[in-house]
Amino acid sequence: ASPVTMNAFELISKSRGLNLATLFEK
Amino acid sequence: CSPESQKGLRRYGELSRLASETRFSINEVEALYELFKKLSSSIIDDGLIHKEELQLALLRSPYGENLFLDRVFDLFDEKRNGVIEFDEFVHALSIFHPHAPMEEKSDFVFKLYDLTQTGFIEREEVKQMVIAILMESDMWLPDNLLEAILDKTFADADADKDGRISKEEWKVFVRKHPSLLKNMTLPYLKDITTVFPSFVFNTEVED
Repeated sequence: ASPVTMNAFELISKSRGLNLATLFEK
Repeated sequence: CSPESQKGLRRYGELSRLASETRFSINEVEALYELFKKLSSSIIDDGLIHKEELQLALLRSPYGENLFLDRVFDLFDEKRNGVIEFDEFVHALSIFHPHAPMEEKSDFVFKLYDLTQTGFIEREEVKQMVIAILMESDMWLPDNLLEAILDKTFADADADKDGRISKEEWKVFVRKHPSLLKNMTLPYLKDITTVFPSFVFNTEVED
């Protein structure tokens, strides 16, 4: 989606700092 | 009762307490301890997760600033003593369990985004977070576009139009946009004993 149609929280949730799944990657 | 068996009993007591406080079984808590050991020894081997260690695991570098990582660290650090202890780690990860209620996940994200902990997500906070994610991705947006994104978000989320999002408004908003809680579920946690099978070498109980 383009940034204009995207809500701010959708953008924010893409931060790598919030992606805890990375902890489980070997 | 040898010192070794006393130590074993103490450890069993701690494991069983953590299992009763969370969604994990004793064996799963033991498997999480394998992950905790790995994270807490990556820079300083002291049995505690320092912010740089969490940052190294999530961002692959212990250096630099990341607003979201700071917030995640602060929420994990229940005792607010600047390090994550094992029980804090297990408590927080329990919220990321696939079986944890959506309400708990939604509350966690609300606290995460309420940067100044006023009990509301303010427009300025959202702006600060959007700027942070743009910087993290090496992107830039003109201010008018950024304000347009904020206008659209608040038109959707801020039902009483007071310029801030209350916890109740947030709950309604994430119900409309469940993808916003996607990060809050870690499927690995359902099979944690398979992800870290080495826990069997140190186990106190056989399931």
